[in-house]
Amino acid sequence: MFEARLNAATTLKKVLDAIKDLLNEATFDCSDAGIQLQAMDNSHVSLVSLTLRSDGFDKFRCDRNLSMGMNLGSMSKILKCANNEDTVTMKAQDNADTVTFMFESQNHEKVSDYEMKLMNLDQEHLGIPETDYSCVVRMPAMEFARICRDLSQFGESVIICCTKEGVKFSASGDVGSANIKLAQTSSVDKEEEAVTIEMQEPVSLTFACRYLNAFTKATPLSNQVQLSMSADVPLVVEYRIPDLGHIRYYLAPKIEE
Amino acid sequence: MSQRTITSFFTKT
Repeated sequence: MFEARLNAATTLKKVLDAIKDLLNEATFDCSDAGIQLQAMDNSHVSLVSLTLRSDGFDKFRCDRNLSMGMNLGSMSKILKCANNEDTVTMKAQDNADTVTFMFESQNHEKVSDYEMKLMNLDQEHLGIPETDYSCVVRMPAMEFARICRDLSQFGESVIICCTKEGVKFSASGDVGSANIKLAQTSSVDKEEEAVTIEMQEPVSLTFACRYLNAFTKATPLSNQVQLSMSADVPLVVEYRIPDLGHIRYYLAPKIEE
Repeated sequence: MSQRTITSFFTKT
Protein backbone atom coordinates (compact mmCIF):
# COMPACT_ATOMS: atom_id res chain seq x y z
CA MET A 1 0.00 0.00 0.00
CA PHE A 2 1.27 3.47 -0.87
CA GLU A 3 -0.15 6.60 0.78
CA ALA A 4 1.30 10.12 0.81
CA ARG A 5 -0.38 13.17 2.29
CA LEU A 6 0.38 16.89 2.18
CA ASN A 7 -1.63 19.28 4.36
CA ALA A 8 -1.72 21.77 1.48
CA ALA A 9 -2.11 20.86 -2.18
CA THR A 10 -0.39 24.05 -3.35
CA THR A 11 3.13 22.58 -3.46
CA LEU A 12 2.08 19.49 -5.44
CA LYS A 13 0.11 21.73 -7.83
CA LYS A 14 3.23 23.86 -8.37
CA VAL A 15 5.36 20.75 -8.91
CA LEU A 16 3.00 19.57 -11.68
CA ASP A 17 3.02 23.04 -13.25
CA ALA A 18 6.82 22.88 -13.19
CA ILE A 19 7.06 19.68 -15.25
CA LYS A 20 3.86 19.22 -17.29
CA ASP A 21 4.92 21.46 -20.18
CA LEU A 22 8.26 19.70 -20.58
CA LEU A 23 7.12 16.12 -20.01
CA ASN A 24 3.96 14.39 -21.22
CA GLU A 25 4.35 11.41 -18.95
CA ALA A 26 6.76 10.22 -16.27
CA THR A 27 7.22 7.46 -13.73
CA PHE A 28 6.88 8.30 -10.03
CA ASP A 29 9.25 5.91 -8.24
CA CYS A 30 8.05 5.53 -4.67
CA SER A 31 10.03 4.01 -1.81
CA ASP A 32 10.18 4.59 1.93
CA ALA A 33 12.68 7.43 1.18
CA GLY A 34 10.05 9.31 -0.79
CA ILE A 35 9.15 9.93 -4.43
CA GLN A 36 11.72 10.20 -7.24
CA LEU A 37 11.02 11.12 -10.83
CA GLN A 38 13.52 11.29 -13.68
CA ALA A 39 12.52 11.86 -17.29
CA MET A 40 13.79 13.44 -20.48
CA ASP A 41 11.71 15.76 -22.63
CA ASN A 42 10.65 14.35 -26.00
CA SER A 43 13.66 15.82 -27.82
CA HIS A 44 16.10 14.28 -25.27
CA VAL A 45 17.75 17.70 -24.90
CA SER A 46 16.80 18.19 -21.28
CA LEU A 47 16.28 15.98 -18.23
CA VAL A 48 14.05 16.59 -15.20
CA SER A 49 14.97 15.08 -11.84
CA LEU A 50 12.43 15.52 -9.02
CA THR A 51 12.96 14.41 -5.44
CA LEU A 52 10.21 14.61 -2.79
CA ARG A 53 11.49 13.24 0.54
CA SER A 54 9.12 11.13 2.65
CA ASP A 55 9.88 13.23 5.76
CA GLY A 56 8.47 16.26 3.91
CA PHE A 57 5.02 14.71 3.78
CA ASP A 58 2.54 14.98 6.61
CA LYS A 59 1.92 11.26 6.27
CA PHE A 60 3.93 8.84 4.13
CA ARG A 61 3.57 5.09 3.86
CA CYS A 62 5.21 2.90 1.22
CA ASP A 63 5.13 -0.78 2.11
CA ARG A 64 6.81 -1.93 -1.09
CA ASN A 65 8.70 0.02 -3.76
CA LEU A 66 6.22 1.15 -6.37
CA SER A 67 6.65 2.71 -9.83
CA MET A 68 3.61 4.61 -11.07
CA GLY A 69 3.53 5.64 -14.72
CA MET A 70 1.58 8.89 -14.84
CA ASN A 71 0.15 10.92 -17.67
CA LEU A 72 1.14 14.36 -16.40
CA GLY A 73 -1.54 16.15 -18.39
CA SER A 74 -4.22 14.07 -16.70
CA MET A 75 -2.58 14.40 -13.29
CA SER A 76 -2.43 18.16 -13.76
CA LYS A 77 -6.15 18.26 -14.63
CA ILE A 78 -6.93 16.35 -11.43
CA LEU A 79 -4.75 18.65 -9.31
CA LYS A 80 -6.51 21.67 -10.81
CA CYS A 81 -9.61 20.36 -9.00
CA ALA A 82 -7.89 20.92 -5.64
CA ASN A 83 -7.81 24.23 -3.82
CA ASN A 84 -4.39 25.35 -2.68
CA GLU A 85 -5.22 24.86 0.98
CA ASP A 86 -6.91 21.46 0.53
CA THR A 87 -5.23 18.43 2.05
CA VAL A 88 -4.10 16.11 -0.75
CA THR A 89 -3.59 12.36 -0.35
CA MET A 90 -2.20 10.08 -3.07
CA LYS A 91 -3.05 6.39 -2.61
CA ALA A 92 -2.27 3.20 -4.55
CA GLN A 93 -2.40 -0.51 -3.78
CA ASP A 94 0.86 -2.41 -4.28
CA ASN A 95 0.29 -3.87 -7.74
CA ALA A 96 -2.29 -1.29 -8.68
CA ASP A 97 -3.12 -0.10 -12.17
CA THR A 98 -4.75 3.06 -10.81
CA VAL A 99 -3.83 5.80 -8.35
CA THR A 100 -6.34 7.81 -6.29
CA PHE A 101 -6.04 11.47 -5.37
CA MET A 102 -8.18 12.61 -2.45
CA PHE A 103 -8.71 16.30 -1.66
CA GLU A 104 -10.19 17.44 1.65
CA SER A 105 -11.27 21.02 2.27
CA GLN A 106 -9.99 22.77 5.39
CA ASN A 107 -13.41 22.60 7.08
CA HIS A 108 -13.65 18.88 6.17
CA GLU A 109 -17.04 19.54 4.61
CA LYS A 110 -15.92 18.71 1.06
CA VAL A 111 -14.04 15.50 0.23
CA SER A 112 -13.24 14.68 -3.40
CA ASP A 113 -11.52 11.66 -4.83
CA TYR A 114 -10.20 11.16 -8.35
CA GLU A 115 -8.98 7.84 -9.69
CA MET A 116 -6.49 7.88 -12.55
CA LYS A 117 -5.32 4.95 -14.66
CA LEU A 118 -1.58 4.27 -14.47
CA MET A 119 0.55 3.75 -17.59
CA ASN A 120 3.18 1.15 -18.36
CA LEU A 121 6.18 3.34 -19.18
CA ASP A 122 9.52 1.87 -20.11
CA GLN A 123 11.95 3.08 -17.51
CA GLU A 124 15.06 4.53 -19.16
CA HIS A 125 17.11 5.83 -16.27
CA LEU A 126 20.19 7.99 -16.89
CA GLY A 127 23.26 8.03 -14.66
CA ILE A 128 24.13 11.62 -13.70
CA PRO A 129 27.85 11.84 -12.87
CA GLU A 130 28.88 13.69 -9.71
CA THR A 131 30.40 16.93 -11.04
CA ASP A 132 32.50 19.58 -9.32
CA TYR A 133 31.14 22.56 -11.28
CA SER A 134 33.41 25.42 -12.39
CA CYS A 135 30.71 27.99 -11.61
CA VAL A 136 27.72 27.87 -9.27
CA VAL A 137 25.39 30.90 -9.33
CA ARG A 138 22.62 31.42 -6.80
CA MET A 139 20.14 34.17 -7.61
CA PRO A 140 16.50 35.17 -7.13
CA ALA A 141 14.30 32.75 -9.10
CA MET A 142 12.08 35.60 -10.30
CA GLU A 143 15.14 37.42 -11.65
CA PHE A 144 16.25 34.38 -13.64
CA ALA A 145 12.73 33.89 -15.04
CA ARG A 146 12.63 37.55 -16.08
CA ILE A 147 16.04 37.35 -17.78
CA CYS A 148 15.09 34.21 -19.72
CA ARG A 149 11.80 35.73 -20.81
CA ASP A 150 13.32 39.07 -21.86
CA LEU A 151 16.29 37.58 -23.74
CA SER A 152 14.19 34.99 -25.59
CA GLN A 153 12.70 37.92 -27.53
CA PHE A 154 16.12 38.60 -29.08
CA GLY A 155 17.25 35.17 -30.08
CA GLU A 156 16.64 31.48 -29.63
CA SER A 157 19.85 30.98 -27.65
CA VAL A 158 21.25 32.53 -24.51
CA ILE A 159 24.97 32.66 -23.80
CA ILE A 160 25.65 32.48 -20.07
CA CYS A 161 29.14 33.77 -19.25
CA CYS A 162 30.32 33.53 -15.66
CA THR A 163 33.43 35.23 -14.33
CA LYS A 164 34.49 36.42 -10.88
CA GLU A 165 32.99 39.84 -11.64
CA GLY A 166 29.57 38.41 -12.26
CA VAL A 167 27.34 36.51 -14.63
CA LYS A 168 26.33 37.83 -18.07
CA PHE A 169 23.35 36.59 -20.09
CA SER A 170 23.45 37.47 -23.81
CA ALA A 171 21.21 36.92 -26.82
CA SER A 172 21.26 38.16 -30.39
CA GLY A 173 19.14 37.70 -33.49
CA ASP A 174 17.21 39.60 -36.17
CA VAL A 175 15.96 42.21 -33.70
CA GLY A 176 19.42 42.99 -32.43
CA SER A 177 21.38 41.93 -29.39
CA ALA A 178 20.90 42.07 -25.63
CA ASN A 179 23.21 41.67 -22.64
CA ILE A 180 22.23 41.44 -18.98
CA LYS A 181 25.01 41.55 -16.43
CA LEU A 182 24.46 40.62 -12.79
CA ALA A 183 27.19 41.51 -10.33
CA GLN A 184 27.69 39.46 -7.22
CA THR A 185 25.73 41.29 -4.53
CA SER A 186 27.89 42.64 -1.73
CA SER A 187 25.46 42.85 1.13
CA VAL A 188 21.73 42.36 0.98
CA ASP A 189 19.34 42.44 3.88
CA LYS A 190 17.36 39.50 2.50
CA GLU A 191 19.43 36.40 1.72
CA GLU A 192 17.00 35.33 -0.99
CA GLU A 193 17.67 38.50 -3.01
CA ALA A 194 21.40 37.87 -3.15
CA VAL A 195 23.33 36.96 -6.27
CA THR A 196 26.25 34.78 -5.22
CA ILE A 197 28.86 33.21 -7.47
CA GLU A 198 31.25 30.42 -6.55
CA MET A 199 33.76 30.32 -9.37
CA GLN A 200 36.66 27.94 -9.81
CA GLU A 201 37.23 29.02 -13.39
CA PRO A 202 35.31 31.16 -15.88
CA VAL A 203 32.71 29.43 -18.03
CA SER A 204 30.78 30.50 -21.15
CA LEU A 205 28.04 28.23 -22.49
CA THR A 206 25.16 28.55 -24.98
CA PHE A 207 21.68 27.19 -24.29
CA ALA A 208 18.33 27.17 -26.08
CA CYS A 209 15.87 29.70 -24.63
CA ARG A 210 12.84 27.48 -25.03
CA TYR A 211 14.15 24.99 -22.47
CA LEU A 212 15.28 27.68 -20.03
CA ASN A 213 11.80 29.23 -20.21
CA ALA A 214 10.24 25.81 -19.63
CA PHE A 215 12.43 25.36 -16.52
CA THR A 216 11.33 28.71 -15.08
CA LYS A 217 7.80 27.30 -14.71
CA ALA A 218 9.22 26.06 -11.39
CA THR A 219 9.70 29.65 -10.16
CA PRO A 220 6.65 29.62 -7.84
CA LEU A 221 8.26 26.76 -5.90
CA SER A 222 11.29 28.66 -4.63
CA ASN A 223 12.65 32.14 -3.98
CA GLN A 224 16.06 31.18 -5.31
CA VAL A 225 17.44 29.23 -8.24
CA GLN A 226 20.90 27.69 -8.52
CA LEU A 227 22.72 27.46 -11.87
CA SER A 228 25.68 25.06 -12.02
CA MET A 229 27.99 25.16 -15.03
CA SER A 230 31.16 23.59 -16.35
CA ALA A 231 32.61 23.64 -19.85
CA ASP A 232 30.90 21.21 -22.25
CA VAL A 233 28.59 19.59 -19.73
CA PRO A 234 24.87 20.14 -19.19
CA LEU A 235 23.69 23.14 -17.19
CA VAL A 236 21.90 22.29 -13.95
CA VAL A 237 19.00 24.57 -12.94
CA GLU A 238 17.91 23.67 -9.40
CA TYR A 239 14.90 24.86 -7.41
CA ARG A 240 14.74 23.78 -3.78
CA ILE A 241 11.23 22.85 -2.61
CA PRO A 242 11.17 24.03 1.02
CA ASP A 243 10.99 21.17 3.55
CA LEU A 244 10.23 18.64 0.82
CA GLY A 245 12.95 18.25 -1.79
CA HIS A 246 14.10 19.76 -5.04
CA ILE A 247 13.60 19.82 -8.77
CA ARG A 248 16.67 19.79 -11.02
CA TYR A 249 16.63 20.49 -14.74
CA TYR A 250 19.62 19.44 -16.85
CA LEU A 251 20.11 21.10 -20.23
CA ALA A 252 22.62 20.02 -22.88
CA PRO A 253 24.60 22.97 -24.27
CA LYS A 254 24.67 24.07 -27.91
CA ILE A 255 28.10 23.84 -29.50
CA GLU A 256 29.86 25.41 -32.47
CA GLU A 257 29.47 23.24 -35.59
CA MET B 1 25.43 26.23 -33.20
CA SER B 2 24.16 22.69 -32.94
CA GLN B 3 22.10 21.40 -30.03
CA ARG B 4 23.57 18.42 -28.19
CA THR B 5 21.30 15.85 -26.55
CA ILE B 6 21.39 14.99 -22.85
CA THR B 7 21.99 11.34 -23.74
CA SER B 8 25.35 12.32 -25.25
CA PHE B 9 26.41 13.32 -21.73
CA PHE B 10 24.54 10.96 -19.40
CA THR B 11 24.58 7.22 -20.00
CA LYS B 12 21.59 4.93 -19.57
CA THR B 13 21.94 2.80 -16.45
